[in-house]
Amino acid sequence: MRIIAITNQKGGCGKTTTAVNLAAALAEKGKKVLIVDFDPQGHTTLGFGYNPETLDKTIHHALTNPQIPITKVILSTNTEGLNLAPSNVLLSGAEIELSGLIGKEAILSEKLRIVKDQYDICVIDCPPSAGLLTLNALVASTDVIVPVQVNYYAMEGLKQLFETANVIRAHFHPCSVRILGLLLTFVEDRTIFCRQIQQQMREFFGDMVFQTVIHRTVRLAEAPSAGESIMMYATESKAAAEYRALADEVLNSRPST
Amino acid sequence: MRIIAITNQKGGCGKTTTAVNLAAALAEKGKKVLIVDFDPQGHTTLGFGYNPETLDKTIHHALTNPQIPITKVILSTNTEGLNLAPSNVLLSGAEIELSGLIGKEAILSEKLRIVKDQYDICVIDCPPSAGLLTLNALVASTDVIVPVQVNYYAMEGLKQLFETANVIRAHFHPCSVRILGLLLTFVEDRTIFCRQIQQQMREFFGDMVFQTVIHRTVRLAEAPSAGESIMMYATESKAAAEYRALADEVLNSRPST
Ligand SMILES: Nc1ncnc2c1ncn2[C@@H]1O[C@H](COP(=O)(O)OP(=O)(O)OP(=O)(O)O)[C@@H](O)[C@H]1O
Ligand SMILES: Nc1ncnc2c1ncn2[C@@H]1O[C@H](COP(=O)(O)OP(=O)(O)OP(=O)(O)O)[C@@H](O)[C@H]1O
Ligand SMILES: [Mg+2]
Ligand SMILES: [Mg+2]
Repeated sequence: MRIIAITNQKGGCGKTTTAVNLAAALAEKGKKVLIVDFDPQGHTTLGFGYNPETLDKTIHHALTNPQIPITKVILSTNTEGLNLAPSNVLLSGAEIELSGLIGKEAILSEKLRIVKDQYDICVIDCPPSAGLLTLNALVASTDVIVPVQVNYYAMEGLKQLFETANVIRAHFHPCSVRILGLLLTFVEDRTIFCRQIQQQMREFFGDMVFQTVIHRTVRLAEAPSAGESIMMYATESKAAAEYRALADEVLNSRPST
Repeated sequence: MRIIAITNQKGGCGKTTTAVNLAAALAEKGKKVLIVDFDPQGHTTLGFGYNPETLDKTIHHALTNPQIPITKVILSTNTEGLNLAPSNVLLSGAEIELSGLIGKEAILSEKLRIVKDQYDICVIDCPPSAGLLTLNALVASTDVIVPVQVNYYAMEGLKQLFETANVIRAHFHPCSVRILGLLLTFVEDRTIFCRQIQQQMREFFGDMVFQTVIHRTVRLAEAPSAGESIMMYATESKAAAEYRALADEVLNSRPST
C-alpha cells in the first residue's frame, strides 16, 4: 500500500482540497483508496458530508487505544472505492496523550499495517502544524505531497520539511519517505507576479514540482459545502481535470530522492 | 494608546496584510503608530523591507529580558509616523522560555507601558496559533480585529476566540479587550458562493462585521515583495482605498461589547 502524506505547516495552502480530490480521482481510476483525516479540524471528514462532532469513533480512538484497530473507525464515502478514517476535535488531544509513549512517532504507521493489503493507496490529510501528528504521518508514508500556495511566501517552511524528511529517512529504517512532489495551488495565470513565482519554484526545485498545477476556482471552494469531491460536484470542471491529471502523475512517478 | 491585536488562528486569512496596511493607513492620517510583529514568521518585518534573519534586536529580546525596554528594539519604517518592533524565528522560543513565569500572559502588556504616551495606536500582528503569544497580545489589547477569509470555514474558531476574550476580560482586570470587529478578507463579489457567506456572516454577527471588506487583488499579494504597504506600493488602488476606509471605521467606532 502506497501511503501519501499531504502536508505543509502553512494554513490554507490546499492540503485538504488536495487530499480529498486526489483520493477521489484515484478511486475513480479504479484504485482502492483509504483517506485518513489527520487534522483535528476534521475538514476532510466534512468534505465527504460527515459531521465530525457527531462521530463517536474516529482516528483518535484508534491512535490512543491499542485495542481498537483502525478498521473499527473506517467509514464508507459517497465515492465508490474510497473509504475514510475520520477525525474531529478530540484528535487535538493526541499530541499530549501520546507524548509519553515510546515509539510515539510510529503509532499511525503501526495502525495502518492491518489494512496494507486492503487498499492500494492511503492518503493522509495533515494539520497546519509541524508537531507529533505530522511526524506520525511522515513516518508512516512512502510519499509526501506538499501543496504550495503561489504567493510571496511560497518557499517558506520547505527547507525545514525536507530536513525533517531526511531525519526520518535516516532514523526510521525501513521508512522510505521521499518528497514526492510540490504541488502549486491557487494558481492564477493572468498575473505576472504569479507566473514569476511559478517560474522561480520550477527553477529552484526542478522535477520536484508537479507538472500539474491547481488553478484558483470557486468550484473547489464550493465542493466541501456540498460534502462532495470535485469529481462528484463538478465532474466536467477544469479543477476535476487537474486533480485527475495529478492522479496520473502520482501513479506514474517514482518519488524523487 | 489604543492597542489593536490582529488575530485569527487560521493561517493565511489576512492578518499580516491587515496589520501592515491598517497601521500604514492610520499613520497616513497623522496618527503616531507602532506596529509589533508578534509572529516568528516575521512577515510584518518583511513587509517593511527588513530581513528578519539579519536583525540582532527583536521583540523576542524585549520579551525575555527585563533589562531590555521595548524602545531598544524599535525601528523606523519607510512610512512616516509608523515604527516597527520586529520579529524573527527566535520568537518561536518565547512560548517555552516564558512558560514558567508568573504573569506570563501579561509580559507584552508590561513592555508596552513604557511607550503608551509616545504612540496613539499600537497594532499587533499575531501568529496563526492560539498559544501564549496570541494570549499576550489579547491581554495587552484594548481592541481586537479578526480577519476572516470568506470561504466555507469562515465561522470556524470564532466562538473559541470570543470565549478567550471573555475569559481575559473577566480575569485580567483592568484589561478591557473587546472584539472590535470581524474583517471579511479575500472577498470576490462575482461569485454567489462568496456573497452568500458574506450575508451569513452579517446576519449572524451583525454590527460586529466591519462595513469595509477587503477584496482579493494581486496588488496586496505583490506589496510585501516590494517591502511596502499598499499605501506606498499602489496608493491609487482599490486595496489602498479599502484599508483607508477601514482606518476610518476603526477611528470612529467604539468596540462592541
Ligand atoms: N484552487 C482553489 N481555488 C479556490 N479555492 C480553493 C482552492 N483550493 C482550496 N480552496 C479553498 O481554500 C480554503 C483552504 O483550502 P484547504 O482547506 O484545502 O487548505 P488547507 O491547507 O487544508 O488548510 P488548513 O491549513 O486549515 O488545513 C478552503 O475553503 C478551500 O475550499
Ligand atoms: N485581499 C488579498 N488579495 C490577494 N492576496 C492577498 C490578500 N490579502 C492577503 N493576500 C496575500 O495572501 C497571503 C496571506 O496573507 P497574510 O500573510 O496577510 O495572512 P496571515 O493571516 O497573516 O497568514 P499567517 O497565518 O501565515 O500569518 C499573503 O501572500 C498575502 O500577500
Ligand atoms: Mg486542511
Ligand atoms: Mg501573518
